[in-house]
Amino acid sequence: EHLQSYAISIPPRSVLEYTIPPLFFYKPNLWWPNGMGKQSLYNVEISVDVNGLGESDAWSHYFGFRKVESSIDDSTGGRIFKVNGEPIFIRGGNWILSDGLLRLTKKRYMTDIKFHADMNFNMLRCWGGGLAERPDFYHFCDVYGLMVWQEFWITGDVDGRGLPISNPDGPLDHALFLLCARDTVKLLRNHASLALWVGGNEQVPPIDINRALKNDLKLHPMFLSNQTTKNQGKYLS
Amino acid sequence: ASVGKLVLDTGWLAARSTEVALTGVELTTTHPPDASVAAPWMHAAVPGTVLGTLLKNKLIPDPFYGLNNEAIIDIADSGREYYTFWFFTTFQCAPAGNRHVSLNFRGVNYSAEVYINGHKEILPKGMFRRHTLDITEVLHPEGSNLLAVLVHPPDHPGTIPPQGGQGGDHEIGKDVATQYVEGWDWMCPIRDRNTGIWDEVSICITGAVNITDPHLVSTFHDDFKRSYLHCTLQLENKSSWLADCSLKIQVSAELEGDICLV
Repeated sequence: EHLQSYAISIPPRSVLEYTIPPLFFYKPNLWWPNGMGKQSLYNVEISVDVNGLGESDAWSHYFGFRKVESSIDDSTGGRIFKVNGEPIFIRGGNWILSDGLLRLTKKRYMTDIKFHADMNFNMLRCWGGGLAERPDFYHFCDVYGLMVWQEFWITGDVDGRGLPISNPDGPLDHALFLLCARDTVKLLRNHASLALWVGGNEQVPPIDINRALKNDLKLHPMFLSNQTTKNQGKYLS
Repeated sequence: ASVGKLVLDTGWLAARSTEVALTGVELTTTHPPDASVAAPWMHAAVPGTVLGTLLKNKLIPDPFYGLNNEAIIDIADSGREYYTFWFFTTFQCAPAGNRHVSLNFRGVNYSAEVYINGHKEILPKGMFRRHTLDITEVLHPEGSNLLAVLVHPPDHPGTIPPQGGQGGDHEIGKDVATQYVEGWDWMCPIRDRNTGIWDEVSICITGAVNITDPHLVSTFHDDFKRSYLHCTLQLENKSSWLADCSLKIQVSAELEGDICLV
């Protein structure tokens, strides 16, 4: 049942958004963070053939079945994570980037991330003053079970702090910031390790950017359906 | 040409823009760089940064050893032109029938002008965005193509105060780019502010219809016994005719080696 085909007609010079009917899985092998179980990954392959002309395009991605939830704990003010319904004690590290000259090879990412897994970490936080990390980084986090807390590019450089005082209203071009943010989300959103998007480093982005990010990244109601009503307001991711 | 992706990560050359008198049109038509890599051209690090290219050619000391970084001129002192670089390469791809070819940049810091076989395209500002150019119409029939990219540094590279500090003078924060590059409590300033073609460059060959940005999501029911995989994607028909297509999705788990369970 995991090989399906659908006939589609696409008008000339147009873009069609298409939702494939959901594929059913009985007890899929779940993806777990490092230390909680296996990092089971399925290979999802999508291809489109044009009738009479053969294959037109193909795409594939490793996909992990997992449910990540997080909320702010009322008593401590800290963020609590659950993976596949199980609470997880976060053992995290701060990550800026692999190399200051951006020599970001697959081999380097693999080595660095495996090293963090070997240190028994289960989360990396990508600091807002560094990179939105690359697909290869996320691939190896998928493979080695490192969840990723990914921040957007807001730091003390853009909040009116510092000496000399930084621009208090974030980057000059808010539309460009959001364009880059949306494109980054599309680039990375399918990775099992991606656990949380954060507006910036230890602060809230400018109001309009923050509002847009929260709106764009809010969970679709469909994916809240099997959580209790009481908790719905608490789930932020 | 078969459907697929060709990553352009070898054979790149680079040169400081102020040392190249030729235009992008000339570089990609009548006057491509000499294959013997004569000055001012040098072997380039793509993907990578200008500083990475200079280090690869031993034109700067490694900034991450000792106080070597102090020996490298900062963009605040040199001016943005000093770290504005040409990148050049060639690739083989001939146009064929119903095939469409795109040139893809996954990350350029900060903006760029692209020339391919004499045709110019602008890559707008922004470090964290992808760029896709349809180059089907400008490919050479015999398949040998020339590509030159003029990469500009961030608009606000800023100045590093003598005492250093968190993010220098914070000017880099005006751009949509990494902010650590003006130096931080854990990092020396990056002299070129990471200017360069810093992530993957590729050529993609497709038919008339291509797939864009699929989104995969799973939902769970009955204590994770039942699960559904949801997928939404965009399909673009670049042709002038109605495309009747067959869209296939296959999900497999690798059991061992090349044996898969479907």
